[in-house]
Amino acid sequence: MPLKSLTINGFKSFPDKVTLEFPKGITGIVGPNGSGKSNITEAMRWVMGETNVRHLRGENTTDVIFGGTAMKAPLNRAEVTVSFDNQAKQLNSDFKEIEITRTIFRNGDTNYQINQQNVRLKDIHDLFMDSGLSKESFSIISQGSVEQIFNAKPADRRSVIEEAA
Amino acid sequence: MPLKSLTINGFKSFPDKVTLEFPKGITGIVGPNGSGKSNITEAMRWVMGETNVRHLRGENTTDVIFGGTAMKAPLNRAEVTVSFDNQAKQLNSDFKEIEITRTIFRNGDTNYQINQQNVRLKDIHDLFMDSGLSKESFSIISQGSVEQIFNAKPADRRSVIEEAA
Amino acid sequence: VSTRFKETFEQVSAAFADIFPKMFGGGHAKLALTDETDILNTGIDIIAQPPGKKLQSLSLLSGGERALTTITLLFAILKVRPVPFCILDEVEASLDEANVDRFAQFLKNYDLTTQFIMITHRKGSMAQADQLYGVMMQESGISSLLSVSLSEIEQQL
Amino acid sequence: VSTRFKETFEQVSAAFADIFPKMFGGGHAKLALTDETDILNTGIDIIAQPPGKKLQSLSLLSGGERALTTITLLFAILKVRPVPFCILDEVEASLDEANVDRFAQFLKNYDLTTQFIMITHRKGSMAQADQLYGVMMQESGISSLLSVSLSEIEQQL
Ligand SMILES: Nc1ncnc2c1ncn2[C@@H]1O[C@H](COP(=O)(O)OP(=O)(O)OP(=O)(O)O)[C@@H](O)[C@H]1O
Ligand SMILES: Nc1ncnc2c1ncn2[C@@H]1O[C@H](COP(=O)(O)OP(=O)(O)OP(=O)(O)O)[C@@H](O)[C@H]1O
Ligand SMILES: [Mg+2]
Ligand SMILES: [Mg+2]
Repeated sequence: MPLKSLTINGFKSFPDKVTLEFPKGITGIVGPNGSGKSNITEAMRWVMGETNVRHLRGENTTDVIFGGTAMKAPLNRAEVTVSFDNQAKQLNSDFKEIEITRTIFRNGDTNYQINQQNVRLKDIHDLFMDSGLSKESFSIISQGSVEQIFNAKPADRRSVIEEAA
Repeated sequence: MPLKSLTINGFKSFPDKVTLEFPKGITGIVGPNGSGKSNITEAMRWVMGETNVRHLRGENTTDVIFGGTAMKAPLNRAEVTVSFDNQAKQLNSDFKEIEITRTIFRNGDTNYQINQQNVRLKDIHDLFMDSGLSKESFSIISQGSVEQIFNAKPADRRSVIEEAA
Repeated sequence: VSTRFKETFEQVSAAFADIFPKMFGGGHAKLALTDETDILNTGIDIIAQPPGKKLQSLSLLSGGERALTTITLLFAILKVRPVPFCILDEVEASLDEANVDRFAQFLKNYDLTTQFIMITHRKGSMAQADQLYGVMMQESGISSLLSVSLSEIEQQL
Repeated sequence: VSTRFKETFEQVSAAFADIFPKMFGGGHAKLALTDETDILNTGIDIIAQPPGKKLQSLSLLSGGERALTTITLLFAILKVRPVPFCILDEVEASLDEANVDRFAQFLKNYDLTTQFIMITHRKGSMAQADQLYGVMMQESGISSLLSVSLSEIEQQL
């Protein structure tokens, strides 16, 4: 089930809509410190249903909305869309193409859509169950987590295996 | 008080005696992963009186003795010597040249010398008091401590300033 | 539940022992249960011996050796629980050039159905990418994206 | 005791605000007491605003920005409590090439009486060294040392 594209709009340092296309193989993302690369990683984590603001380096859920610069006013909403090719039915859905959109507004209101239909967060989680992309999967290795995993106590490593089990 | 040289003999991955000379300015130390660079940092930390094995990545005090390889037997002692130019009397001593040697044996016995005179560990610490090289100084920034310092809680940062105070 | 844990542990452990010499260009490693008699609560130890070195406590490993050992563990888990795509955000920060190249080669030869997205500062990793995106802030505080080639990046560096 | 802490804090705080724009090529930063009314127990907050960006919570900084902010803090402390020599073990692992160069330049221009020993994998740092030692393990598990030139290293890389 190849990942097809990721569209980031108003999320963190991306006030202007930006789309990444993902072909087969290896896609490299490069750029200076602070340019927005890890924000792309977090956009993916977020649109797939991340609920822990700590995993997004935030303190509040609305921290992901573009907060403005000296020259540009803050925005009122952040929106991310990810699209998958589901021909091999790796996601729990009959759709051949799957587009997931997550939106959050300044007042904290959030909205989730699968193929433009409003759904609940639970439906997003159910879509990924047993797909290798659930919350417990290792599909996203965040910056700094390699050192963290190594330093984990033997008991914590156990929970890593338990999640995979 | 320029640092003059560091001699490592039987410490960690240095079974064969090795001496580094330090001129003015910047000395770069380069090499592949696992080649022994951080072991050099720890040799300096150790000869200056480090008592916490955790700061040397060890579990026992004798972990710093060369443990052997497939081709070479373990050694029975580790010895490190550091020499300073003390013309500017930055160290608490009347000697113009200061050589500190620390030795540890397999049975745990340790020995300290200043200019070939046996001394106690306390004398090594006294030598460095107020020199900018005491235990509380930031003369050695270990691998990984940049991230650690950043992640410290505001209360822990306080102790960093307290140590400097 | 505990048999499922034991089973998964065995599989990950076997994968770990298999991948380690590929990652390090030699050496041995394995996972071990801290308490074989207590499957419900046991922790997991890592035992790693880089090539040419004697087996020592994990704490004595170098910065780069630790990173590569952890990367090995992650890929052992991925072997047992495959993912369709994997985002790696600067996992090779502590690796020297030779290890960066070996790791990039490992990804290149990995299961071709897995898409990898590598965020990196390292030339060796960029060199193995099938396509590159450059992220920049031409306007302060605003990220923009551009498809770039390796030679364009090299000119900038 | 508490006045000495307050005094040292003020000095480090002033140095931090002074060095930050040099490290980052712009921007502002300062240290703040979490509780001005309780000097004996107060913690210390870092407030950092990289160039061109709006002031935000510290947690939102990038990996490289965090590293550079911490390096700035360390040098602020060194300004207030100078050391005759300083060993830096791979402090620039998360920095991009431009920041590595700027930091190496900062060291080059630092107080000439301070000796720096930099353990590094980064070419930009090596380029500013007055002399280079290469550490290697020609015999497995046994470290050896060699004086090397930058061009010799570059050939190896
Ligand atoms: N809500 C937001 N609004 C505007 N900018 C934000 C927001 N959240 C984070 N940022 C900015 O995004 C930048 C961090 O981006 P990111 O972590 O993606 O950098 P990076 O490219 O991964 O850098 P590095 O190579 O150092 O890891 C920070 O400078 C931060 O100020
Ligand atoms: N007592 C000992 N006897 C023999 N070898 C040891 C001993 N203690 C540590 N070592 C070896 O030293 C090596 C680590 O060296 P060190 O940490 O200095 O590497 P490094 O050059 O800093 O690498 P990196 O670039 O990855 O940080 C390890 O492989 C370890 O096995
Ligand atoms: Mg990042
Ligand atoms: Mg090291």
